[in-house]
Amino acid sequence: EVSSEEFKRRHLYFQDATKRHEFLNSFSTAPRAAKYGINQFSDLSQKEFRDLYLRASADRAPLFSGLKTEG
Amino acid sequence: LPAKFDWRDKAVVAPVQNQQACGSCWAFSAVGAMQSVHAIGGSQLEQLSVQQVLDCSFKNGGCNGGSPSSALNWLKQTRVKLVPQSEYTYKARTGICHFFSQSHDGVAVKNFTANDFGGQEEAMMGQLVERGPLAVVVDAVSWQDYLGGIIQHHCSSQWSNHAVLLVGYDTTGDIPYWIVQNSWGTTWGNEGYVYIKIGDNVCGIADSVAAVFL
Repeated sequence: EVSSEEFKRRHLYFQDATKRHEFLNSFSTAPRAAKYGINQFSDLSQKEFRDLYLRASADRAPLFSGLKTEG
Repeated sequence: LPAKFDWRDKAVVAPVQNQQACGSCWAFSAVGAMQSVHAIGGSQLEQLSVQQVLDCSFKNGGCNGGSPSSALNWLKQTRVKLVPQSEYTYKARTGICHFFSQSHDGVAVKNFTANDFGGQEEAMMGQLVERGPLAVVVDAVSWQDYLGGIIQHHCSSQWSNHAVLLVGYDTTGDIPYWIVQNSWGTTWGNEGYVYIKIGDNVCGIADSVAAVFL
């Protein structure tokens, strides 16, 4: 029972992913433009993907002044 | 500046790794810069322990996340020497910090810089050539679906959420692009790498750029 629930959920995420691909691929047809499509993350929801892989933060960095500083 | 430049051509970039289901990209990014700069300095290219940074950099959150510059700051302040990956292997989960004596061999951070290169990506090219691979943070929400090619659109710089290693650039074609090593394994993207258009701070790649001094 659980596995069929899980299967349905993953299938939904997969369908969401294909809609995202269509949107993202519509931006540019230039030969070397980025291509989007099915990969190892396609059956993750965007939230799952974010919670698992997008965990970095950035401390506010000073604008580069062009001076040769050693930090 | 050369029209194209790639630190991989100088055999100072370690192979692509896979962080697996652990939010440790920040540690891979910081350690990736260290091991490359160490090799540029004439040492044998050797993979250093990401797990040591994950477990011991107490100001970061292990698998729950962190920042490359915070990890570099911890390494600079504590003078901790990173040991080879073979001595302290990656486990994809946060563990207890293993301490090593000061006499134990390893690589220490003397200093680092972290700057915002927004609007100055040509200067950022110079920083890459001069300092070696750079630890950068990006907005990688759209990378979930990325297969390859040069990212030019729909990769806002709304918020930084992922850390990667900048290893080169290529301005010889129609679209100049950065060459970026990710830590999601070699089956993702261009054998583990992603190409990002230079200019317009695509994906926020210029927001926070860290260079390491050993």
